[in-house]
Amino acid sequence: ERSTSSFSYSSYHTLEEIYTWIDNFATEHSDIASKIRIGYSFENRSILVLKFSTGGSQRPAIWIDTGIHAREWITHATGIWTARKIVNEYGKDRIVTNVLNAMDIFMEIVSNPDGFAFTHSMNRLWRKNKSSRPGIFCIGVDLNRNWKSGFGGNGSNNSPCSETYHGPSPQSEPEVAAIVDFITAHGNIKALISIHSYSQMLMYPYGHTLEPVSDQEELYSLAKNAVQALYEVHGMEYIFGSISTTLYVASGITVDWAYDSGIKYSFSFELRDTGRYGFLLPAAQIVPTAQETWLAIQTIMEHTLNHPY
Amino acid sequence: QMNFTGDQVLRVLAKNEKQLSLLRDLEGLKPQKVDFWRGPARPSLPVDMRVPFSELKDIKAYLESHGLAYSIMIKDIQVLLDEEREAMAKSRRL
Repeated sequence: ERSTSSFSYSSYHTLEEIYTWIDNFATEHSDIASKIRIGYSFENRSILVLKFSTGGSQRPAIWIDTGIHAREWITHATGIWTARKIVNEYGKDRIVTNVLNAMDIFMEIVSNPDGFAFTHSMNRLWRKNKSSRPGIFCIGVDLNRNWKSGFGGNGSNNSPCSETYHGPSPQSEPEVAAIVDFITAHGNIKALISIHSYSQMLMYPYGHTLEPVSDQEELYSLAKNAVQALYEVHGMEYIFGSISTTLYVASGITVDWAYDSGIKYSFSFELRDTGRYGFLLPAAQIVPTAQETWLAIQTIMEHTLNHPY
Repeated sequence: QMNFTGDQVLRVLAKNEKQLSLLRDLEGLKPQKVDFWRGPARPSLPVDMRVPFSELKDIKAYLESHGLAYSIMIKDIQVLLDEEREAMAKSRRL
């Protein structure tokens, strides 16, 4: 009988292996975890979310997604490790126990299943999804440019052949629309954490404009604490700040849409690498990367729990 | 599976905004050839770009002619991909 205990958390896995793991994980931890299908990808693959809940209804919740850019394999691996950490720590770790006694957690581990499958089958360095449209030669839309906030602005590209192609219209991509519909219907998401790689940054809105968000001070302080907690694990230095002032102007991105939708604690991680392997981070760095990221995620979760709004 | 033998990732340190825009121009000069792993953002941040083997000579000449300092971050992408695939296969066997 296959189970999550025979699953290697320090290796990279195919889409099929991850989906099998999700099934096993939800079965083995059915007291706290369940699997939800929030939609279908362009190529009709299921889009799956793990829900962590200890009861109640319509509780405030935290959303975590990984893998929106297909080639960023370290993010899916970190998501899987984090899911196991949550169930292992509930009842032991003070923060996790307090959070789950009052809130739910939703984790979408493979936000771009078609693109991820393509990185295993054809092109390891593919970034976008796999949507195609009549009369358009190039395939795929950058799912982190397809959101409504600032859609089509600077830092996204109108050319379908570009790696940052924003798509024909906001939420044109089923992978984005599925998240928008789920979060909008839920209506009580209080924090959103979207995990990318690489360049070791922790950022908050806005990306589409240099204008600071109204909660800039609080988000800056929270990011600073989270980055410090992360640093103390393995000494990895992250920079932090708003996307447009820390990295570059980027329009139509997840965290801008989340913030504009009322989710104050919206953050985007850029995990390792420091500049040796890029997207090809060796599997030996999966666990240390996940361990340090976990401390930053915990910091954000605890702040969200202690600052209801 | 696409093969990336000989493809390299160059790390470019742009000194100023002008040099950053020279890098941005590359996306237009060589459409679908240059793949920015870390896009041109600000002078304090490195730019990492994957260059197909067939374009290496042109791109390096372009960088050198514009005084753009670069280093080779990944000498041959396919070598890392083969290692990654072997590690996955080994893990699966285990």
